Formats: sequence, structure tokens, C-alpha cells
Amino acid sequence: RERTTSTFNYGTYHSLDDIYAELDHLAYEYSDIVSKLEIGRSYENRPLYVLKFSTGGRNRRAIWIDAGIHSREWVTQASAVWMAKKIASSYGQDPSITSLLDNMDIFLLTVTNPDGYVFTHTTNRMWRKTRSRNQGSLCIGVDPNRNWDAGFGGPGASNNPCSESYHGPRANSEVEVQSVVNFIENHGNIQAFITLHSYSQLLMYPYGYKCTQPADHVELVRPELKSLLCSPLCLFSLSLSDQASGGSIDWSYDYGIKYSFAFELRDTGRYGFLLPASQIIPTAQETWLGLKKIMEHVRDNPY
Amino acid sequence: TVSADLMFSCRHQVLRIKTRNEEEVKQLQLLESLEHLELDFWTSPSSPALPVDVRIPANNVQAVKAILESHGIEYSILIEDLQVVLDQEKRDMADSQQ
Repeated sequence: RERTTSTFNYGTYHSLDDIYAELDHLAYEYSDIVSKLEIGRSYENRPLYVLKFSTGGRNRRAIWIDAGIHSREWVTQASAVWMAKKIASSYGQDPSITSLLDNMDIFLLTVTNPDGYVFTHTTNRMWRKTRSRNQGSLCIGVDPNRNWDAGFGGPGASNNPCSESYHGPRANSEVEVQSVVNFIENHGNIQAFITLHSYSQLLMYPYGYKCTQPADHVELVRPELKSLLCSPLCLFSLSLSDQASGGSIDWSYDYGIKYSFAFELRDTGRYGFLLPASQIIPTAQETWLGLKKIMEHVRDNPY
Repeated sequence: TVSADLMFSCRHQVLRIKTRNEEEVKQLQLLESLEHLELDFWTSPSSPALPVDVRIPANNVQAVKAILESHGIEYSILIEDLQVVLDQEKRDMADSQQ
């Protein structure tokens, strides 16, 4: 019996294979606007699949969204799959999403670190990094959110391969990071870069590698956007990222993508990374409020 | 599962630490640098406004609590026994697979 996305349980955690199968179902069921691209392969040769939401046109302005760069943050991959369904099913139903997709494309990478994600299911639930081998060390993996070419190797990242925040031997050394950089640079018209992390119930904006405000600070944290972003449900607060060099939104902002944000999803003060599956959909729903507001702002403010 | 055999021999706990000032943040950053304690900071010490959550192997829980208490740093227990929560998560996934 051909499974449809309506039989996929968005309110539970899934293996990588189940998530990848669901991406195929979404592309099949919403084939008029959804397609699946492979933008590269991980260190252990797993595909990096991006869903493209597009109603046509060539090289339109686009929004990039990724999740799960830190593999143990399971609520982010789960929220991203829920959002994929939400975006696809909202076209033609929700005027705001319809007008967004009539003018722009959305690219969604639901599992940015598949090797780490599989490892959290099979061996160590607390694994955060990639699974690349470090020359000269018995310790495995690099923190993929310290590996971007933005203040690389600076404060808030470690040069010790055994550390959770090891920045790697050089910027973009992790093929998972390089694949995203290549995709965005080749596309050339990405106007927003949004990455989903957990947890601390914050919305972060650049910079994490230096203690200066971004040039577009006034727009990024202006009260209208902040109040628009945050309904009582989400209670996000905009704050300067804590010192952490080599982060993705610092790279994307320096590359010229003005609307660069990192969501740190729901913090209940009880479970940390082990958020029960019953909280996936409420988390995704509250995050959607903020994400949608940002996407509407991007749609209405081309640059 | 976090290397199950290790888990059974020691109960990992996760503490939520509330710092009140920059001095206490610095003390936690020093704690973070003590690699022999095998601490896994789930949220890093960055500013007094944000709580710090840290996973501690049970064989170090008492030592870390003693250090925090000796500095008068306030903490609470976010997860009493990590293995219990991990087991529940696995059961939930198995049930939903059914």
C-alpha cells in the first residue's frame, strides 16, 4: 500500500531512513511544488537531501533553512520534517505562504549531519559532532557549527579533537559544511539563512565570533520584527549569540545574506536534548510562528 | 543509548546551574576546562541571564556538586537519571513504530 504523508507520524522521532522515505513521499504527493535534491554526501557517504519548494521561475530569490547540524538535537530534525509538510500543504491554502512561493523558493535541509544522527540512534544518544576521523587523534568528529569560515578558530571553539566544540583542522574541513557552502554560493540568490538548533528558547542573530553588532542590527532586532516574531507562544528573545566562532549564521551574514538567524528551540527546563516526542508538534507549531514572520519579512523586503 | 554498559555502572545526571554574576560564569568556564571531569555542557556558560545545563557522569556528580556548593553557586537537577529518560525515549519510538 503506497504510504502517504498523512500516515507519517510527525509526533514521534524517526530513524534517518524513515525521514528520507518521508522526503520522497512529500516530493511525490506535492510534486507540483516539491522536489528533492542531493547537494552532497556526508563523510560516511550518506546523501544530504534538500527539499526545494518552488512554483517555477529561474534562480529566484530564495530562503535557506537547515536543521540538525548538531545531531543530538532531535527536536530540530523532527520540527523540520513537520515544517516541510506545513509548507507544502499551505500552498494554495494560506495566502501568505502562497504569495511567498509565487515569488520565492525555499530550500530545506532536514538532516544536516546524517552521520551524527545515525550514531545517536545506534550508539551514543549524546553525540553532537560529525563522524570524521581526526588525523593524529583517537577522537572522532568536528563540531560542524564551529567549522564555518567566520572567525574560524577564534574564541568559543576548541583546537582539541576530543572536545565537543572542536573546530576542525581548517574552515569547511567537514564535507557536510562544504556542501552547504557550495550550494549557497552556486545558487547566488539566497536572501535568508535560517538554522534550527536546540535548546534554549532563543532566536540568535550574528555575531558569535566577535563582539560587534551586525551592520543591519537595527533591522534585524527592530521592535516591530521582534514583536512580530514573538507571539506569547514562542517567547523568543533576540540576543547576541554567546561567544562561539565558526558559526553558520556568522558565515552567511558575512557572505551577504542579511537575514541570518539561528533558532534555539524550546527549553522546558526539564529535558534538554531529550525533549519527549509529545512536545515535537507544539515545538514545531510555535517555531513556525517565528519562521513564517521572518519569511514574510524577507518576501516583502528584497535587497 | 549512551554506551549502555557505561550507563549502568554510573548514573549520569544533568544539572541546571543559575549563575548570578560574571564571576560565577567565569568559575563555570573554568569547570568546563577540567577535562578529567568529563563534563558535557548542554548549554555553555555565556552570560548570567542564561542557565547552564551540564551532563555529569555519576562518578563525578558528588565532586561537581561539592565544587558548586563551595562557591555558593545555585543549581537544580534537570535530569535525575539520564538512563531512565533514554529508556523512555526508546520505548516511545518502539511504540510508535508498532
